[in-house]
Amino acid sequence: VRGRAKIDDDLLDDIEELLIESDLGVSVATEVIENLKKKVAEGRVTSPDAVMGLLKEELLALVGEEGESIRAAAGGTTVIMVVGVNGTGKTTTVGKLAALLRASGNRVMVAAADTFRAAAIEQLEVWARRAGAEFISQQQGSDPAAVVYDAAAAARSRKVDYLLIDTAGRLHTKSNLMEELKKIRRVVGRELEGAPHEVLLVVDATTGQNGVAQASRFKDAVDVTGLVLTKLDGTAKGGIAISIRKELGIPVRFIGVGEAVEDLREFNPRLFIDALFS
Amino acid sequence: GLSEKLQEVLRKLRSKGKLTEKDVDEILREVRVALLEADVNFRVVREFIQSIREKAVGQEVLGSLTPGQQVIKIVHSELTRLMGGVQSKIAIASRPPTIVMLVGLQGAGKTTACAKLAGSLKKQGHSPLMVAADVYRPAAIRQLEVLGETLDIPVFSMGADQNPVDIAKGAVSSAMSKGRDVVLIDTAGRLHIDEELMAELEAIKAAVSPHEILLVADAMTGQDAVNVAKAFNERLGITGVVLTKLDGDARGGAALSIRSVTGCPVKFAGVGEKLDALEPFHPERMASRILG
Ligand SMILES: Nc1nc2c(ncn2[C@@H]2O[C@H](COP(=O)(O)OP(=O)(O)OP(=O)(O)O)[C@@H](O)[C@H]2O)c(=O)[nH]1
Ligand SMILES: Nc1nc2c(ncn2[C@@H]2O[C@H](COP(=O)(O)OP(=O)(O)OP(=O)(O)O)[C@@H](O)[C@H]2O)c(=O)[nH]1
Ligand SMILES: [Mg+2]
Ligand SMILES: [Mg+2]
Repeated sequence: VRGRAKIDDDLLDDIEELLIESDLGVSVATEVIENLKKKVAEGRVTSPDAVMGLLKEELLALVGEEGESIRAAAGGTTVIMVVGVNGTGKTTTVGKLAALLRASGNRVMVAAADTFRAAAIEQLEVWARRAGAEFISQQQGSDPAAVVYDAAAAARSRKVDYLLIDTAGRLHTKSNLMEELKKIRRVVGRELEGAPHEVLLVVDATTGQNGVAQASRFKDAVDVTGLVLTKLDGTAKGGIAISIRKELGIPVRFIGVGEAVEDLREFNPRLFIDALFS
Repeated sequence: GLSEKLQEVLRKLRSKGKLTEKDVDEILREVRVALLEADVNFRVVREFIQSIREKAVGQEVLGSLTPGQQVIKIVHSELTRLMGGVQSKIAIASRPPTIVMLVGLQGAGKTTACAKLAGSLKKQGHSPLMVAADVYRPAAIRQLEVLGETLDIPVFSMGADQNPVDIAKGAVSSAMSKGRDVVLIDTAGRLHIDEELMAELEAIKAAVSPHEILLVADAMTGQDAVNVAKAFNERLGITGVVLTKLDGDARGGAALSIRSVTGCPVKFAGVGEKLDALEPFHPERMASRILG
């Protein structure tokens, strides 16, 4: 779309294609294009470069202009619950986040509340060790809420700054699994003041329109406060994050850009929007 | 069923005996939206709509269907045709062992699919051997071993300090000496743009000459599905696709995108986290699901 001579239907069609191919979805893309057309008709933009500038501002407004940082507890332990459908990168994100928080001197504890999937506890244990975080787990197959209860008690007595809860992947369409998640949230809420302070939904950047349904269901169940958009080091643009923010008001807090411990970044809206056009 | 907007358009055209080009365009506009909302790739949709338009103009009433309903019937059967027939068999080699390699992006469901396939092959009377060739992800080897214990299927592993190429070779020799007739190699998730890791897959392929290279892809993948499928197919030659997490409510347009850009059959559908949750892929059901 760069280096165009005039604003015409071709330019707008190309922009629509770019937005849809970035997984913004048809209705959001259509809305954005309609707003651009209106401004062009009103004579507010007269060059293709100006259209691109306006487009970026529009997208920035949708995804949230300011990155906000993690909400911390007023005193005591800040609890961050990490949720999402299967395979999106929750366990890896918990490990990276633990390391990030440790780097600024925090005492961090990680709770292995995925007691279901094969070797999930072992996987998280490796990450906890890498991050220098304390690790709370129970046996495979135990009640995740029991792990969280234990972790909350340990966090309180050891005066831990951050408690990160890794939960099992689950499809938002499975009501019994969503009930399990609600129970985990209730238990930690009873045991630690104000918990959970953040509920991060981990969404794979390759996810298509189903991402909105995921975010909506998880938000209804456990009141998601932020998104982690993972695997942005691939070729997917992660435009679904724009739709999620637009439809549900959930902001992106972090992005995952690789499989190593340092591959987690605070969300920068401007860089994200620029990357849609690279 | 079909989207509200599409039904509305069909209702509006219900009394017409024959459709004009303009009528057909109105219907196809809504079909286009339905396919894009289902995550079918933008360019795949464009080609598809163009091919349908040629077939649809001039449709007349046929039996009890209105011309509009006829168009939808054409769309549905064309989608089904593009999905391919039912091809849910692992190509068993004339001389054992049959070697199957599972590849794909991170988190797609390869390790789980490896175990599900092994379990199904065992039920069919085969003696499978699973191979833990993911030496990168923490506890990946352990994950496959736990699944192997659950299914009572052996897992070949050389630990996380060995090269996946050597692990694959070692597994094939072990299979031959122990009479295991299907070797299923679980590889690490990787990006199609990771040169080093894609070269690793090519090296494994060169070392053991797999009979099947299955691309494992997540049913909720959006527009990026074409990029991934194209790259894996061009570098390795994919013989089949396993589409996972179809037990969710993703429309699964990635199935059409992958099929259309690689020509490979989608052989299996992952429909749950349990090890028996693997079904043959049903093209017609998928077409209905995509259309919404
Ligand atoms: N390239 C890339 N890979 C990632 C990223 N985040 C996670 N992964 C990989 O994605 C795969 C799945 O990560 P997990 O952390 O196990 O995902 P999960 O959500 O905990 O999975 P379940 O617990 O099974 O639902 C692993 O291979 C990770 O290394 C990322 O930002 N970029
Ligand atoms: N609901 C559902 N979950 C699935 C299905 N297939 C796999 N999963 C889950 O998806 C997550 C990822 O599965 P894995 O088998 O670890 O994925 P992978 O491709 O091996 O991941 P990497 O090795 O990290 O690339 C796990 O939580 C699995 O239980 C499926 O068909 N349905
Ligand atoms: Mg996990
Ligand atoms: Mg795996």
